[in-house]
Amino acid sequence: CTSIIAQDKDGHLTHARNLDFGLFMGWDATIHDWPISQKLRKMIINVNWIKDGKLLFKSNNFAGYVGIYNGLKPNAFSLTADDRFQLEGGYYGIIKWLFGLEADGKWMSWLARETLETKATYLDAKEHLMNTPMLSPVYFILGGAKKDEGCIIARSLNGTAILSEMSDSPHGWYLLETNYDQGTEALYLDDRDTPGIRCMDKLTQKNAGFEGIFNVLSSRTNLNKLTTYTVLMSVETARFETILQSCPGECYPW
Amino acid sequence: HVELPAPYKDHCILDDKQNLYDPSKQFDIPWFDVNLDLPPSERWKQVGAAYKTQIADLIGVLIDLITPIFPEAVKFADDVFGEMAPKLAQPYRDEIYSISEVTGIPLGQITMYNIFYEIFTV
Repeated sequence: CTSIIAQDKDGHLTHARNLDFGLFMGWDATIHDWPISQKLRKMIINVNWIKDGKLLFKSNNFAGYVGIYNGLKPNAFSLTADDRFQLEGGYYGIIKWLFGLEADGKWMSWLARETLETKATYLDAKEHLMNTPMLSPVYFILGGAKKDEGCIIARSLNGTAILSEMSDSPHGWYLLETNYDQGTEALYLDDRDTPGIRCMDKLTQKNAGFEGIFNVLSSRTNLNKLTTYTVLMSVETARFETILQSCPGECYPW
Repeated sequence: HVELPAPYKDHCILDDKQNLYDPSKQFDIPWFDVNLDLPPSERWKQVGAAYKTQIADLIGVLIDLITPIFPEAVKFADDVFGEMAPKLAQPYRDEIYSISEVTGIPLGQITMYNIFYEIFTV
């Protein structure tokens, strides 16, 4: 996956992500694609979540999946979640949960949904995502409606391992997260940080909007054979667009 | 960073002065309402009914992948994840039960699908 939060020169924020899924789950040698990714592309839906008869927030989901990977609460915050792989990973949380040792721990995508359902501001959401015990590590990428409201929360099961703020970003006007801790090198066989950063730097801040960031996320290898869709969000305007993605032909498998 | 060999090399399409963004493509993805004012068992009925074939196909691919290595995969998913389901927190539990009911897919398999992120991080 790749998540990006960028702000233009006037401080307007755009939050976007590519969802990549299906690695090592078979390979269809006839059409040169991952079969799980192929199936997932047919199951993508957008959801308006209604409460008290009004729109509470928006998300996209795979049909039949009740948790949330990406969501937008108008005038409050936007959220995406990228996989974080740790030795003490999700299986450890599941085992602890099964034995009742982590009874209060939240499943990742349910914590994201709970945050969108119950938190009204960027700061409330940030506090909740940083401190609620959970059952698996993850990167929460959180954006707001105002200038500099953007952060990456690298979560371990019981707390926040690393918090990276937009205001401290080494890139100045954007944050980019794939599946590695900020400030560490990505695995050389799976380095989507370098091409993503190079392409964002070519984009420049004055073009930081839906069009520009979609083009970055449509560039190899941030776009690869695992990519199922790109979602583009603006908290300020409540625009939420999901666009189907694939990478046919000679494209890197992940 | 190690550059990939051609034709897999990283490539920023901005170098080609291309614009791939077509906002009309967002309408390829359908919108549904999930009404939190309804009981959890009612919220996903429309989505479940519309996508039962696709959900079954996806879980079928997972099972086909695992079965050659682990022939008891279907039974394992039905039994182990089926037994986990009653312990899940509300309102997710009732929502998952209703999706299983409306799609006709065993509860254990729908539960496995819904906690797949945690399994995948292994």
